[in-house]
Amino acid sequence: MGAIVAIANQKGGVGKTSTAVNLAATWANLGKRILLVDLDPQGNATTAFGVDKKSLQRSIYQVLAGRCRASEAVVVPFDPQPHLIPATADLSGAEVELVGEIAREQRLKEALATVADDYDLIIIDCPPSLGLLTLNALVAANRVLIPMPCEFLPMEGLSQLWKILGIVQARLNPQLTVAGILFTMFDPRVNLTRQVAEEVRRHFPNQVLNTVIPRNVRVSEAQSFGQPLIRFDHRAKASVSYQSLAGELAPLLLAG
Amino acid sequence: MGAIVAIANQKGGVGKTSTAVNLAATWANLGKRILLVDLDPQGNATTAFGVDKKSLQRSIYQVLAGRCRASEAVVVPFDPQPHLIPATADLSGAEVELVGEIAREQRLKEALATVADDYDLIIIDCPPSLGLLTLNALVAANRVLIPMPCEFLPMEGLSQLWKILGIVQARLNPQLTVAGILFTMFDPRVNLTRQVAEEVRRHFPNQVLNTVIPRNVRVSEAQSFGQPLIRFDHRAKASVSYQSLAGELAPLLLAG
Ligand SMILES: Nc1ncnc2c1ncn2[C@@H]1O[C@H](COP(=O)(O)OP(=O)(O)OP(=O)(O)O)[C@@H](O)[C@H]1O
Ligand SMILES: Nc1ncnc2c1ncn2[C@@H]1O[C@H](COP(=O)(O)OP(=O)(O)OP(=O)(O)O)[C@@H](O)[C@H]1O
Ligand SMILES: [Mg+2]
Ligand SMILES: [Mg+2]
Repeated sequence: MGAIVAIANQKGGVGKTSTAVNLAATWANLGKRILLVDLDPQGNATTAFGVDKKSLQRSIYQVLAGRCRASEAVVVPFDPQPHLIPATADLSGAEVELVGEIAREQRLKEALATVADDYDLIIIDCPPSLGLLTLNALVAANRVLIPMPCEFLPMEGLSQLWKILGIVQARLNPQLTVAGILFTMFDPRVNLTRQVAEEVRRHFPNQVLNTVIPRNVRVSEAQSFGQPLIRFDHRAKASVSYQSLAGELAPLLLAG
Repeated sequence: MGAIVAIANQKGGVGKTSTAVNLAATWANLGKRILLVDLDPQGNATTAFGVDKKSLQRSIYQVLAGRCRASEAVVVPFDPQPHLIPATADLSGAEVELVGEIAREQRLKEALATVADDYDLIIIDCPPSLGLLTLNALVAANRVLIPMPCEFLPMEGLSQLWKILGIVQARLNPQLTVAGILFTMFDPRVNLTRQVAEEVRRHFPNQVLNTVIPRNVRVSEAQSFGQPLIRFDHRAKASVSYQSLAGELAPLLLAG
Protein backbone atom coordinates (compact mmCIF):
# COMPACT_ATOMS: atom_id res chain seq x y z
CA MET A 1 0.00 0.00 0.00
CA GLY A 2 1.37 3.41 -0.96
CA ALA A 3 1.50 6.55 1.11
CA ILE A 4 -1.48 8.81 1.75
CA VAL A 5 -0.60 12.49 2.03
CA ALA A 6 -2.93 15.22 3.35
CA ILE A 7 -2.34 18.76 2.04
CA ALA A 8 -3.46 20.76 5.06
CA ASN A 9 -3.40 24.25 6.55
CA GLN A 10 -6.35 25.90 8.29
CA LYS A 11 -5.23 29.29 6.94
CA GLY A 12 -7.17 30.07 3.83
CA GLY A 13 -5.77 30.72 0.36
CA VAL A 14 -2.25 29.36 0.99
CA GLY A 15 -2.05 27.12 -2.10
CA LYS A 16 -3.41 23.78 -0.78
CA THR A 17 -5.53 23.05 -3.85
CA SER A 18 -2.94 24.35 -6.32
CA THR A 19 -0.31 22.12 -4.70
CA ALA A 20 -2.57 19.04 -4.53
CA VAL A 21 -3.66 19.35 -8.16
CA ASN A 22 -0.23 20.11 -9.60
CA LEU A 23 1.62 17.45 -7.63
CA ALA A 24 -1.00 14.83 -8.59
CA ALA A 25 -0.79 15.72 -12.28
CA THR A 26 3.02 15.94 -12.29
CA TRP A 27 3.43 12.46 -10.82
CA ALA A 28 0.67 11.09 -13.06
CA ASN A 29 2.63 12.44 -16.02
CA LEU A 30 5.57 10.34 -14.86
CA GLY A 31 3.39 7.22 -15.00
CA LYS A 32 2.55 6.96 -11.32
CA ARG A 33 -0.93 5.77 -10.31
CA ILE A 34 -2.31 8.74 -8.34
CA LEU A 35 -5.68 9.33 -6.66
CA LEU A 36 -6.60 12.86 -5.66
CA VAL A 37 -9.37 13.17 -3.05
CA ASP A 38 -11.15 16.54 -2.92
CA LEU A 39 -12.24 16.96 0.71
CA ASP A 40 -13.27 20.62 0.47
CA PRO A 41 -16.97 21.56 0.08
CA GLN A 42 -15.76 24.36 -2.24
CA GLY A 43 -14.74 21.59 -4.67
CA ASN A 44 -11.83 23.63 -6.02
CA ALA A 45 -9.67 20.61 -6.89
CA THR A 46 -12.63 19.20 -8.82
CA THR A 47 -12.96 22.47 -10.75
CA ALA A 48 -9.21 22.76 -11.30
CA PHE A 49 -9.37 19.36 -13.04
CA GLY A 50 -12.09 20.67 -15.34
CA VAL A 51 -14.80 18.38 -13.91
CA ASP A 52 -18.39 19.71 -14.17
CA LYS A 53 -19.87 19.22 -10.70
CA LYS A 54 -23.44 19.22 -12.00
CA SER A 55 -22.72 16.09 -14.05
CA LEU A 56 -21.54 14.03 -11.05
CA GLN A 57 -23.61 11.10 -9.75
CA ARG A 58 -21.40 10.51 -6.73
CA SER A 59 -18.77 12.39 -4.78
CA ILE A 60 -16.74 12.13 -1.56
CA TYR A 61 -19.89 13.04 0.37
CA GLN A 62 -21.60 9.73 -0.52
CA VAL A 63 -18.41 7.87 0.36
CA LEU A 64 -18.16 9.44 3.84
CA ALA A 65 -21.88 8.92 4.43
CA GLY A 66 -21.43 5.23 3.61
CA ARG A 67 -23.81 5.36 0.60
CA CYS A 68 -21.24 4.14 -1.93
CA ARG A 69 -17.76 2.63 -2.06
CA ALA A 70 -14.75 4.86 -2.77
CA SER A 71 -14.12 3.10 -6.09
CA GLU A 72 -17.65 3.98 -7.24
CA ALA A 73 -17.02 7.70 -6.78
CA VAL A 74 -13.75 7.78 -8.74
CA VAL A 75 -13.68 9.80 -11.99
CA VAL A 76 -10.83 10.03 -14.53
CA PRO A 77 -10.54 13.62 -15.80
CA PHE A 78 -7.37 12.94 -17.80
CA ASP A 79 -6.73 9.54 -19.37
CA PRO A 80 -5.17 7.42 -17.85
CA GLN A 81 -4.04 9.36 -14.72
CA PRO A 82 -4.58 10.95 -12.20
CA HIS A 83 -7.87 9.67 -10.77
CA LEU A 84 -10.12 11.93 -8.69
CA ILE A 85 -12.79 11.51 -6.06
CA PRO A 86 -14.61 14.83 -6.54
CA ALA A 87 -16.36 17.07 -4.02
CA THR A 88 -19.62 18.98 -4.32
CA ALA A 89 -21.30 21.55 -2.06
CA ASP A 90 -23.33 18.87 -0.21
CA LEU A 91 -20.06 17.93 1.52
CA SER A 92 -20.57 20.93 3.81
CA GLY A 93 -23.37 18.92 5.44
CA ALA A 94 -20.95 16.09 6.29
CA GLU A 95 -19.25 17.91 9.17
CA VAL A 96 -22.56 18.38 10.99
CA GLU A 97 -23.83 14.89 10.15
CA LEU A 98 -20.63 13.16 11.30
CA VAL A 99 -20.55 14.90 14.71
CA GLY A 100 -22.75 12.34 16.48
CA GLU A 101 -21.35 9.26 14.77
CA ILE A 102 -19.13 6.67 16.46
CA ALA A 103 -15.50 6.68 15.20
CA ARG A 104 -16.38 9.72 13.14
CA GLU A 105 -12.70 10.55 12.50
CA GLN A 106 -12.08 7.14 10.89
CA ARG A 107 -14.63 7.32 8.04
CA LEU A 108 -12.21 8.44 5.33
CA LYS A 109 -9.48 6.06 6.47
CA GLU A 110 -11.84 3.07 6.21
CA ALA A 111 -13.13 4.20 2.81
CA LEU A 112 -9.67 4.74 1.30
CA ALA A 113 -8.37 1.40 2.61
CA THR A 114 -10.64 -0.27 0.01
CA VAL A 115 -8.81 1.41 -2.91
CA ALA A 116 -5.30 1.99 -1.52
CA ASP A 117 -3.77 -1.00 -3.35
CA ASP A 118 -4.83 0.42 -6.73
CA TYR A 119 -2.60 3.50 -6.32
CA ASP A 120 1.04 4.41 -5.74
CA LEU A 121 -0.08 7.49 -3.81
CA ILE A 122 -3.30 9.08 -2.57
CA ILE A 123 -3.36 12.89 -2.13
CA ILE A 124 -6.08 14.58 -0.03
CA ASP A 125 -6.89 18.30 -0.56
CA CYS A 126 -8.19 19.71 2.75
CA PRO A 127 -10.57 22.64 3.43
CA PRO A 128 -9.34 25.76 5.31
CA SER A 129 -10.33 24.58 8.80
CA LEU A 130 -9.38 22.11 11.52
CA GLY A 131 -12.86 20.58 11.66
CA LEU A 132 -14.00 16.99 11.19
CA LEU A 133 -13.19 16.87 7.47
CA THR A 134 -9.55 17.83 7.98
CA LEU A 135 -9.40 15.53 11.03
CA ASN A 136 -10.59 12.65 8.81
CA ALA A 137 -7.79 13.45 6.39
CA LEU A 138 -5.14 13.55 9.14
CA VAL A 139 -6.33 10.16 10.43
CA ALA A 140 -6.41 8.58 6.96
CA ALA A 141 -2.99 9.95 5.96
CA ASN A 142 0.49 8.88 7.00
CA ARG A 143 2.10 12.11 5.75
CA VAL A 144 1.02 15.76 5.86
CA LEU A 145 2.31 18.53 3.57
CA ILE A 146 1.82 22.13 4.74
CA PRO A 147 1.78 24.84 2.04
CA MET A 148 2.23 28.39 3.28
CA PRO A 149 3.00 31.79 1.75
CA CYS A 150 5.73 33.68 3.62
CA GLU A 151 3.41 36.20 5.21
CA PHE A 152 2.75 37.03 8.83
CA LEU A 153 -0.78 35.65 9.42
CA PRO A 154 -0.03 32.27 7.77
CA MET A 155 3.12 31.98 9.91
CA GLU A 156 1.14 32.63 13.05
CA GLY A 157 -1.26 29.83 12.12
CA LEU A 158 1.61 27.35 11.84
CA SER A 159 2.05 26.95 15.60
CA GLN A 160 -1.69 26.27 16.06
CA LEU A 161 -1.52 23.66 13.28
CA TRP A 162 1.57 22.09 14.82
CA LYS A 163 -0.23 21.70 18.13
CA ILE A 164 -3.19 19.98 16.45
CA LEU A 165 -0.85 17.65 14.55
CA GLY A 166 0.73 16.67 17.86
CA ILE A 167 -2.68 15.81 19.30
CA VAL A 168 -3.64 13.77 16.23
CA GLN A 169 -0.33 11.85 16.37
CA ALA A 170 -0.74 11.17 20.09
CA ARG A 171 -4.41 10.16 20.12
CA LEU A 172 -5.63 9.20 16.67
CA ASN A 173 -2.80 8.41 14.25
CA PRO A 174 0.71 7.68 15.59
CA GLN A 175 1.98 7.01 12.05
CA LEU A 176 1.36 10.57 10.88
CA THR A 177 4.57 12.47 10.09
CA VAL A 178 5.13 15.86 8.48
CA ALA A 179 6.39 15.59 4.89
CA GLY A 180 7.41 19.24 5.06
CA ILE A 181 6.48 22.90 4.97
CA LEU A 182 6.25 24.19 1.40
CA PHE A 183 6.73 27.89 0.71
CA THR A 184 4.20 29.00 -1.94
CA MET A 185 3.57 32.26 -3.84
CA PHE A 186 7.17 33.04 -3.01
CA ASP A 187 8.51 36.44 -4.13
CA PRO A 188 12.16 36.86 -3.05
CA ARG A 189 12.10 40.59 -3.88
CA VAL A 190 9.71 41.23 -0.97
CA ASN A 191 11.48 41.86 2.37
CA LEU A 192 8.68 40.36 4.45
CA THR A 193 8.86 37.15 2.42
CA ARG A 194 12.55 36.70 3.20
CA GLN A 195 12.10 37.62 6.88
CA VAL A 196 9.22 35.17 7.41
CA ALA A 197 11.07 32.41 5.50
CA GLU A 198 14.07 32.84 7.78
CA GLU A 199 11.90 32.80 10.91
CA VAL A 200 10.02 29.66 9.85
CA ARG A 201 13.29 27.87 9.04
CA ARG A 202 14.56 28.80 12.50
CA HIS A 203 11.41 27.71 14.39
CA PHE A 204 10.88 24.52 12.39
CA PRO A 205 14.39 23.29 11.62
CA ASN A 206 14.66 20.53 8.98
CA GLN A 207 10.94 20.83 8.19
CA VAL A 208 11.05 23.36 5.37
CA LEU A 209 11.36 21.83 1.90
CA ASN A 210 14.17 22.98 -0.39
CA THR A 211 11.78 23.54 -3.32
CA VAL A 212 9.92 26.82 -3.22
CA ILE A 213 6.92 27.63 -5.47
CA PRO A 214 7.21 31.16 -6.94
CA ARG A 215 4.24 33.50 -7.37
CA ASN A 216 3.22 32.88 -10.97
CA VAL A 217 -0.06 33.95 -12.59
CA ARG A 218 -0.01 30.85 -14.83
CA VAL A 219 -1.19 28.87 -11.75
CA SER A 220 -4.50 30.76 -11.71
CA GLU A 221 -4.76 30.87 -15.49
CA ALA A 222 -4.43 27.08 -15.71
CA GLN A 223 -7.26 26.75 -13.18
CA SER A 224 -9.51 28.98 -15.27
CA PHE A 225 -9.03 26.48 -18.12
CA GLY A 226 -9.65 23.46 -15.86
CA GLN A 227 -6.19 22.08 -16.46
CA PRO A 228 -3.22 21.28 -14.22
CA LEU A 229 -0.13 23.36 -14.94
CA ILE A 230 1.89 20.44 -16.39
CA ARG A 231 -0.70 20.21 -19.21
CA PHE A 232 -1.44 23.93 -19.53
CA ASP A 233 2.12 25.24 -19.63
CA HIS A 234 4.80 22.80 -18.46
CA ARG A 235 7.55 25.44 -18.90
CA ALA A 236 5.88 27.99 -16.62
CA LYS A 237 8.04 28.94 -13.60
CA ALA A 238 5.60 27.39 -11.10
CA SER A 239 5.26 24.23 -13.20
CA VAL A 240 9.01 23.72 -13.20
CA SER A 241 8.98 24.21 -9.42
CA TYR A 242 6.19 21.67 -8.95
CA GLN A 243 8.23 19.25 -11.04
CA SER A 244 11.26 19.68 -8.79
CA LEU A 245 8.95 19.39 -5.74
CA ALA A 246 7.72 16.06 -7.14
CA GLY A 247 11.37 15.00 -7.35
CA GLU A 248 12.17 16.15 -3.82
CA LEU A 249 9.14 14.40 -2.29
CA ALA A 250 9.25 11.18 -4.35
CA PRO A 251 11.67 9.32 -2.01
CA LEU A 252 9.38 10.11 0.94
CA LEU A 253 5.96 9.57 -0.65
CA LEU A 254 6.55 7.11 -3.48
CA ALA A 255 9.29 4.94 -2.03
CA GLY A 256 9.05 1.19 -2.36
CA MET B 1 -28.98 50.93 16.62
CA GLY B 2 -26.36 51.01 13.89
CA ALA B 3 -25.73 48.52 11.15
CA ILE B 4 -24.01 45.18 11.64
CA VAL B 5 -21.92 44.07 8.67
CA ALA B 6 -20.49 40.57 8.17
CA ILE B 7 -17.29 40.29 6.09
CA ALA B 8 -17.83 36.86 4.56
CA ASN B 9 -16.53 34.54 1.85
CA GLN B 10 -16.01 30.81 2.28
CA LYS B 11 -13.01 30.97 -0.08
CA GLY B 12 -9.87 31.25 1.94
CA GLY B 13 -7.29 34.03 1.86
CA VAL B 14 -9.43 36.58 -0.05
CA GLY B 15 -8.81 39.53 2.30
CA LYS B 16 -11.69 39.18 4.81
CA THR B 17 -9.56 39.93 7.87
CA SER B 18 -7.51 42.65 6.15
CA THR B 19 -10.74 44.37 5.07
CA ALA B 20 -12.45 44.02 8.48
CA VAL B 21 -9.43 45.37 10.39
CA ASN B 22 -8.65 48.24 8.03
CA LEU B 23 -12.25 49.39 7.63
CA ALA B 24 -12.77 49.30 11.41
CA ALA B 25 -9.62 51.33 12.07
CA THR B 26 -10.29 53.82 9.26
CA TRP B 27 -13.78 54.65 10.55
CA ALA B 28 -12.52 54.71 14.15
CA ASN B 29 -9.94 57.28 13.04
CA LEU B 30 -12.83 59.44 11.81
CA GLY B 31 -14.35 59.34 15.30
CA LYS B 32 -16.93 56.63 14.69
CA ARG B 33 -17.69 54.16 17.52
CA ILE B 34 -16.77 50.80 15.96
CA LEU B 35 -16.81 47.26 17.36
CA LEU B 36 -14.92 44.54 15.48
CA VAL B 37 -15.95 40.96 16.30
CA ASP B 38 -13.38 38.27 15.46
CA LEU B 39 -15.41 35.16 14.65
CA ASP B 40 -12.55 33.09 13.23
CA PRO B 41 -10.82 30.43 15.40
CA GLN B 42 -7.57 31.49 13.71
CA GLY B 43 -7.95 34.82 15.56
CA ASN B 44 -6.26 36.75 12.75
CA ALA B 45 -8.16 40.01 13.39
CA THR B 46 -7.11 39.78 17.04
CA THR B 47 -3.46 39.37 15.98
CA ALA B 48 -3.71 42.12 13.37
CA PHE B 49 -4.74 44.47 16.19
CA GLY B 50 -1.64 43.49 18.16
CA VAL B 51 -3.59 41.74 20.93
CA ASP B 52 -1.75 38.93 22.74
CA LYS B 53 -4.18 36.02 22.81
CA LYS B 54 -2.49 34.40 25.81
CA SER B 55 -3.33 37.44 27.94
CA LEU B 56 -7.08 37.26 27.28
CA GLN B 57 -9.52 36.29 30.05
CA ARG B 58 -12.54 36.18 27.73
CA SER B 59 -13.22 36.01 24.02
CA ILE B 60 -16.10 35.52 21.58
CA TYR B 61 -16.16 31.83 22.54
CA GLN B 62 -17.38 32.59 26.09
CA VAL B 63 -19.96 35.00 24.66
CA LEU B 64 -21.40 32.39 22.25
CA ALA B 65 -21.34 29.73 24.97
CA GLY B 66 -23.37 32.06 27.22
CA ARG B 67 -20.64 32.24 29.88
CA CYS B 68 -20.24 36.02 29.76
CA ARG B 69 -21.94 39.08 28.27
CA ALA B 70 -20.59 40.61 25.05
CA SER B 71 -19.58 43.80 26.90
CA GLU B 72 -17.40 41.75 29.27
CA ALA B 73 -15.35 40.34 26.38
CA VAL B 74 -14.63 43.71 24.75
CA VAL B 75 -11.00 44.90 24.66
CA VAL B 76 -9.68 48.27 23.44
CA PRO B 77 -6.42 47.73 21.52
CA PHE B 78 -6.15 51.38 20.42
CA ASP B 79 -7.48 54.16 22.63
CA PRO B 80 -10.33 55.19 22.25
CA GLN B 81 -11.49 53.23 19.13
CA PRO B 82 -12.04 50.69 17.64
CA HIS B 83 -13.21 48.14 20.20
CA LEU B 84 -12.66 44.42 19.64
CA ILE B 85 -14.21 41.18 20.82
CA PRO B 86 -11.22 38.86 20.26
CA ALA B 87 -11.11 35.21 19.21
CA THR B 88 -8.90 32.40 20.45
CA ALA B 89 -8.37 28.83 19.26
CA ASP B 90 -11.06 27.43 21.63
CA LEU B 91 -13.61 28.99 19.28
CA SER B 92 -13.09 26.00 16.96
CA GLY B 93 -14.99 23.94 19.57
CA ALA B 94 -18.03 26.24 19.28
CA GLU B 95 -19.20 24.88 15.94
CA VAL B 96 -19.44 21.33 17.30
CA GLU B 97 -20.91 22.44 20.63
CA LEU B 98 -23.62 24.61 19.01
CA VAL B 99 -24.86 21.87 16.65
CA GLY B 100 -27.36 20.37 19.11
CA GLU B 101 -28.53 23.65 20.64
CA ILE B 102 -31.96 25.20 20.02
CA ALA B 103 -31.86 28.41 17.92
CA ARG B 104 -28.17 27.80 17.44
CA GLU B 105 -27.96 30.33 14.57
CA GLN B 106 -29.25 33.15 16.80
CA ARG B 107 -26.55 33.08 19.51
CA LEU B 108 -24.42 35.89 18.13
CA LYS B 109 -27.43 38.05 17.23
CA GLU B 110 -28.75 37.84 20.81
CA ALA B 111 -25.32 38.58 22.27
CA LEU B 112 -24.63 41.61 20.05
CA ALA B 113 -28.10 43.09 20.70
CA THR B 114 -26.91 43.81 24.26
CA VAL B 115 -24.13 46.14 23.00
CA ALA B 116 -25.47 47.43 19.68
CA ASP B 117 -26.54 50.81 21.09
CA ASP B 118 -22.97 51.57 22.20
CA TYR B 119 -21.67 51.54 18.62
CA ASP B 120 -22.26 53.27 15.29
CA LEU B 121 -21.29 50.05 13.48
CA ILE B 122 -20.38 46.47 14.33
CA ILE B 123 -18.11 44.58 11.90
CA ILE B 124 -17.85 40.75 12.02
CA ASP B 125 -14.79 38.98 10.52
CA CYS B 126 -15.88 35.50 9.38
CA PRO B 127 -13.85 32.28 9.02
CA PRO B 128 -13.34 30.66 5.56
CA SER B 129 -16.37 28.37 5.70
CA LEU B 130 -20.17 28.36 5.55
CA GLY B 131 -20.54 26.55 8.88
CA LEU B 132 -22.38 27.57 12.04
CA LEU B 133 -20.02 30.44 12.90
CA THR B 134 -20.53 32.19 9.55
CA LEU B 135 -24.26 31.39 9.75
CA ASN B 136 -24.39 33.13 13.14
CA ALA B 137 -22.76 36.18 11.57
CA LEU B 138 -25.21 36.24 8.64
CA VAL B 139 -28.15 36.07 11.07
CA ALA B 140 -26.74 38.79 13.35
CA ALA B 141 -25.87 41.13 10.48
CA ASN B 142 -28.09 43.30 8.30
CA ARG B 143 -25.38 43.80 5.65
CA VAL B 144 -22.76 41.48 4.15
CA LEU B 145 -19.54 42.59 2.40
CA ILE B 146 -17.83 40.06 0.13
CA PRO B 147 -14.09 40.54 -0.51
CA MET B 148 -12.66 38.62 -3.45
CA PRO B 149 -9.48 38.66 -5.49
CA CYS B 150 -10.12 38.58 -9.25
CA GLU B 151 -9.03 35.01 -9.73
CA PHE B 152 -10.86 31.99 -11.10
CA LEU B 153 -11.43 29.82 -7.98
CA PRO B 154 -12.72 32.75 -5.84
CA MET B 155 -15.12 33.69 -8.67
CA GLU B 156 -16.46 30.17 -8.81
CA GLY B 157 -17.19 30.28 -5.08
CA LEU B 158 -19.27 33.43 -5.50
CA SER B 159 -22.29 31.60 -6.94
CA GLN B 160 -22.25 29.07 -4.05
CA LEU B 161 -22.09 31.96 -1.57
CA TRP B 162 -24.92 33.78 -3.36
CA LYS B 163 -27.12 30.68 -3.06
CA ILE B 164 -26.45 30.43 0.70
CA LEU B 165 -27.20 34.15 1.16
CA GLY B 166 -30.54 33.60 -0.56
CA ILE B 167 -31.39 30.79 1.84
CA VAL B 168 -30.38 32.87 4.86
CA GLN B 169 -32.51 35.81 3.64
CA ALA B 170 -35.52 33.54 3.00
CA ARG B 171 -35.41 31.47 6.18
CA LEU B 172 -33.33 33.15 8.89
CA ASN B 173 -32.79 36.85 8.27
CA PRO B 174 -35.01 38.72 5.75
CA GLN B 175 -33.24 41.99 6.56
CA LEU B 176 -29.87 40.81 5.23
CA THR B 177 -28.74 42.67 2.11
CA VAL B 178 -25.43 42.63 0.23
CA ALA B 179 -23.36 45.77 0.84
CA GLY B 180 -21.24 44.85 -2.16
CA ILE B 181 -18.50 42.74 -3.71
CA LEU B 182 -15.06 44.22 -3.03
CA PHE B 183 -12.19 43.43 -5.38
CA THR B 184 -9.02 42.87 -3.30
CA MET B 185 -5.33 42.25 -4.13
CA PHE B 186 -6.20 43.85 -7.48
CA ASP B 187 -3.40 44.03 -10.06
CA PRO B 188 -4.67 45.66 -13.28
CA ARG B 189 -1.55 44.58 -15.20
CA VAL B 190 -2.65 40.93 -14.98
CA ASN B 191 -4.97 39.84 -17.84
CA LEU B 192 -6.84 37.28 -15.70
CA THR B 193 -7.61 39.99 -13.14
CA ARG B 194 -9.28 42.19 -15.77
CA GLN B 195 -11.15 39.25 -17.33
CA VAL B 196 -12.53 38.03 -13.99
CA ALA B 197 -13.46 41.58 -12.93
CA GLU B 198 -15.45 42.02 -16.14
CA GLU B 199 -17.20 38.68 -15.73
CA VAL B 200 -18.17 39.36 -12.09
CA ARG B 201 -19.53 42.80 -13.02
CA ARG B 202 -21.61 41.16 -15.75
CA HIS B 203 -22.98 38.35 -13.55
CA PHE B 204 -23.61 40.53 -10.52
CA PRO B 205 -24.68 43.89 -11.96
CA ASN B 206 -24.73 46.81 -9.49
CA GLN B 207 -23.15 44.66 -6.77
CA VAL B 208 -19.47 45.40 -7.36
CA LEU B 209 -18.14 48.35 -5.38
CA ASN B 210 -16.36 51.18 -7.22
CA THR B 211 -13.41 51.12 -4.81
CA VAL B 212 -10.84 48.42 -5.53
CA ILE B 213 -8.06 47.42 -3.09
CA PRO B 214 -4.71 47.04 -4.90
CA ARG B 215 -2.18 44.32 -4.09
CA ASN B 216 0.17 46.09 -1.67
CA VAL B 217 2.76 44.43 0.57
CA ARG B 218 2.23 47.12 3.24
CA VAL B 219 -1.02 45.27 4.17
CA SER B 220 0.95 42.21 5.31
CA GLU B 221 3.74 44.30 6.81
CA ALA B 222 1.27 46.23 8.98
CA GLN B 223 -0.11 42.91 10.24
CA SER B 224 3.35 41.73 11.23
CA PHE B 225 3.56 44.84 13.46
CA GLY B 226 0.08 44.30 14.92
CA GLN B 227 -1.19 47.58 13.54
CA PRO B 228 -3.96 48.55 11.14
CA LEU B 229 -2.72 50.22 7.95
CA ILE B 230 -4.11 53.67 8.84
CA ARG B 231 -1.73 53.72 11.81
CA PHE B 232 1.17 51.88 10.18
CA ASP B 233 1.35 53.80 6.91
CA HIS B 234 -1.70 55.90 6.09
CA ARG B 235 -0.22 56.94 2.70
CA ALA B 236 0.26 53.35 1.49
CA LYS B 237 -1.68 52.60 -1.70
CA ALA B 238 -3.96 50.08 0.04
CA SER B 239 -4.56 52.43 2.99
CA VAL B 240 -5.70 55.19 0.65
CA SER B 241 -8.03 52.66 -1.02
CA TYR B 242 -9.48 51.53 2.32
CA GLN B 243 -10.08 55.20 3.12
CA SER B 244 -12.03 55.68 -0.10
CA LEU B 245 -13.87 52.40 0.59
CA ALA B 246 -14.88 53.80 3.99
CA GLY B 247 -16.22 56.83 2.15
CA GLU B 248 -18.12 54.74 -0.40
CA LEU B 249 -19.72 52.49 2.25
CA ALA B 250 -20.47 55.17 4.87
CA PRO B 251 -23.90 56.14 3.45
CA LEU B 252 -24.93 52.48 3.51
CA LEU B 253 -23.42 51.35 6.83
CA LEU B 254 -23.22 54.50 8.92
CA ALA B 255 -26.32 56.38 7.80
CA GLY B 256 -28.59 57.98 10.33
N1 LIG C 1 2.26 29.99 -6.92
C1 LIG C 1 1.17 30.73 -7.11
N2 LIG C 1 1.27 31.89 -7.78
C2 LIG C 1 0.20 32.68 -8.00
N3 LIG C 1 -1.03 32.39 -7.58
C3 LIG C 1 -1.22 31.26 -6.90
C4 LIG C 1 -0.15 30.37 -6.62
N4 LIG C 1 -0.63 29.31 -5.94
C5 LIG C 1 -1.95 29.54 -5.78
N5 LIG C 1 -2.31 30.70 -6.38
C6 LIG C 1 -3.65 31.32 -6.43
O1 LIG C 1 -3.97 31.74 -5.11
C7 LIG C 1 -5.32 31.43 -4.80
C8 LIG C 1 -5.32 30.51 -3.59
O2 LIG C 1 -4.75 29.28 -3.93
P1 LIG C 1 -5.50 27.91 -3.57
O3 LIG C 1 -6.93 28.03 -3.92
O4 LIG C 1 -4.71 26.81 -4.17
O5 LIG C 1 -5.30 27.92 -2.00
P2 LIG C 1 -6.04 27.02 -0.92
O6 LIG C 1 -5.16 27.00 0.26
O7 LIG C 1 -6.43 25.74 -1.52
O8 LIG C 1 -7.35 27.91 -0.62
P3 LIG C 1 -8.58 27.47 0.35
O9 LIG C 1 -8.06 27.77 1.74
O10 LIG C 1 -9.72 28.37 -0.06
O11 LIG C 1 -8.83 26.03 0.11
C9 LIG C 1 -5.92 30.77 -6.05
O12 LIG C 1 -6.67 31.72 -6.75
C10 LIG C 1 -4.71 30.31 -6.85
O13 LIG C 1 -4.91 30.39 -8.21
N1 LIG D 1 -4.42 44.17 -0.71
C1 LIG D 1 -3.54 43.24 -0.33
N2 LIG D 1 -2.31 43.26 -0.87
C2 LIG D 1 -1.39 42.34 -0.51
N3 LIG D 1 -1.60 41.37 0.39
C3 LIG D 1 -2.81 41.30 0.96
C4 LIG D 1 -3.84 42.23 0.64
N4 LIG D 1 -4.94 41.91 1.37
C5 LIG D 1 -4.59 40.83 2.11
N5 LIG D 1 -3.32 40.47 1.88
C6 LIG D 1 -2.58 39.34 2.46
O1 LIG D 1 -3.13 38.15 1.94
C7 LIG D 1 -3.27 37.18 2.97
C8 LIG D 1 -4.75 36.82 3.08
O2 LIG D 1 -5.47 37.92 3.57
P1 LIG D 1 -6.48 37.78 4.79
O3 LIG D 1 -5.85 36.98 5.86
O4 LIG D 1 -6.97 39.12 5.13
O5 LIG D 1 -7.63 36.93 4.07
P2 LIG D 1 -8.82 36.15 4.75
O6 LIG D 1 -9.88 36.04 3.72
O7 LIG D 1 -9.17 36.80 6.02
O8 LIG D 1 -8.15 34.71 5.02
P3 LIG D 1 -8.85 33.48 5.80
O9 LIG D 1 -9.74 32.86 4.75
O10 LIG D 1 -7.71 32.59 6.21
O11 LIG D 1 -9.60 34.06 6.95
C9 LIG D 1 -2.71 37.81 4.25
O12 LIG D 1 -1.40 37.33 4.46
C10 LIG D 1 -2.72 39.29 3.97
O13 LIG D 1 -1.67 39.97 4.58
MG1 LIG E 1 -8.32 24.81 -1.53
MG1 LIG F 1 -9.38 35.89 7.91
